[in-house]
Amino acid sequence: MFEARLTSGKILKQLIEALKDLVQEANIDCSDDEISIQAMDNSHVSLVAVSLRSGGFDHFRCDRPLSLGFNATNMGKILKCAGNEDAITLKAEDDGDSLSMVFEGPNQDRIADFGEFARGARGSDSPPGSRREKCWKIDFNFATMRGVGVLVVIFDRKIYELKLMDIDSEQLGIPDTDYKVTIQMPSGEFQRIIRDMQVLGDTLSISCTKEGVKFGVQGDLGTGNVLIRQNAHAEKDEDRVMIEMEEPVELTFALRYLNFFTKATNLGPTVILNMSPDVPIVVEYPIGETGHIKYYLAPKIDE
Amino acid sequence: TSTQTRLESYFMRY
Repeated sequence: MFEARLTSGKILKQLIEALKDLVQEANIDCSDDEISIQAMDNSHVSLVAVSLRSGGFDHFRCDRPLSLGFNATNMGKILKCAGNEDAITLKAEDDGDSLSMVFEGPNQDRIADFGEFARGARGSDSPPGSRREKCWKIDFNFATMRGVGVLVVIFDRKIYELKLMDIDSEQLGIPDTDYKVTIQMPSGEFQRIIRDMQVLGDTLSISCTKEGVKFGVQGDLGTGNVLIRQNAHAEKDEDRVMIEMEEPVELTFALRYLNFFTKATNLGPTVILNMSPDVPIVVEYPIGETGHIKYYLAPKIDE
Repeated sequence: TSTQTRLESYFMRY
């Protein structure tokens, strides 16, 4: 049995939005201490890795490790039915073939007096559409709760079932790496740079020197360059630009994929870029204290 | 000209 409740269900909505254009199918791997997703895009150029720690959920139970294979587009369609303020509970049986998703609105709790409810449950003289009748229709189980002083009646609860699938996931082992360059910057600013650079070309060079981080693109229209300098003392944490550099690094990447990564911008105010010569870049969006979504992108190499 | 590399060139599959 797996069951996890996220008060801020919006995180789950945004996570699926952030990966569904990149990967079609993936496994949600559930364990004692986290739920995680690792999947590559079809052309094996990029990889997305999600981790949400169990401590970030307000209820988390996972009796044994489970892999829940899902279609990202379909899950995205269902999650669109959840409001941004809804809490989302995920539930799956150990040997089930579906994932149940329960959406609860922020003001769903209503307290009803047991006696009043008991009359309603017996089908008494409640006029149609009255509060009592509504309770009765929504959850008949309350009739079994005799002897309990109060009832919590849930008016606004939606339950969806997503069909699961068996997915042969091709997992990659990603070694712990000390990167030569770590850049932390506002996620919105990174998104704007990627969007603007795409107008000019399809390959972005990211070059980190003492001067700062230079994003450059060359195309038929012309060239574009944006220089970001360290700004570690900005008033707000999220406006800070912090650059740690052991040695200068310059790499080039396909803008098309970087653009997919920026779909995660809403998940947090900050993005962290990790680079070393001749290895994939890591574009990480921390998700509060809950976890992260990381994207890996293989560089383009000069022939 | 530059060539797009694949992730398997850097990470082991398991």
